[in-house]
Amino acid sequence: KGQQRSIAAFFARS
Amino acid sequence: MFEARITQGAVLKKLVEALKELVTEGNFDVSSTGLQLQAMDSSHVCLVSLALREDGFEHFRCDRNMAMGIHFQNLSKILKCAGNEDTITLKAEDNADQLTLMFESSNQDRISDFDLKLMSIESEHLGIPDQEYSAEIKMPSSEYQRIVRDLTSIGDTVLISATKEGIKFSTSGDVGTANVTLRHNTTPEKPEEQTIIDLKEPVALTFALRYLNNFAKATPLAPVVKLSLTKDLPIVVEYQIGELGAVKFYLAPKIDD
Repeated sequence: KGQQRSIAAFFARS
Repeated sequence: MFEARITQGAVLKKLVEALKELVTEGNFDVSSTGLQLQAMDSSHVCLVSLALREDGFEHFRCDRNMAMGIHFQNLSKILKCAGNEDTITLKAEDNADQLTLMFESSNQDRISDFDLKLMSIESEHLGIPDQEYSAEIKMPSSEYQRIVRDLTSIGDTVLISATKEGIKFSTSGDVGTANVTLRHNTTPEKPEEQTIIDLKEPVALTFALRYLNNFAKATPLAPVVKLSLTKDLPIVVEYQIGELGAVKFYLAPKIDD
């Protein structure tokens, strides 16, 4: 049913 | 020092009830512009971003930027002691290790104060870009709550597809399958009962239902919820908290290998 990604993979650390 | 007074203390109670299951702890970042929180859930699959504006409070003072580490279950225990009609004041000295919460009843005949121990929390901030989304859907928050609750009893994941026909929520599981479609509907007189679909291009994404269901704990905060979708990006589930600010939940999609 698809791989669950981490939310941190989508936003750059600031 | 930091001091923030909110007449509708119930809003603060509802807010913490909405967050406490999802995020165990996080920093209340206070500055002269207001109060912000950014926190991930323990599995790092979703992110909560809360922003309360300084001018949304009856009184707001913050002399120095501070990160106040909050344990949400503990804050919830204290806020349960506030009445629904109470005015709540938050207070902390600069670099304090505790946050004082003062509750005043509406006729001012009962005043109580509680000190919450603050924690030192190392948190990494994520930069969330302002961006255009392929589809933005506004719907009654109670409708969103019902759909994700209903579908959670059927399956684990939901495919959300936005097309010009409407927005469709689909799931399947051991029981069978389920589809719920909402059409663009601006017929109801009250804006909060309308479903408004702003579609730039069709989009379909899969998400874990347990998180979408958890976000619905914010339903008492707002009559309307906004969902924002773009291919291969997290969904944003946003509740406007009157004039005070907003809470946004970001959930990473499930992506086929």
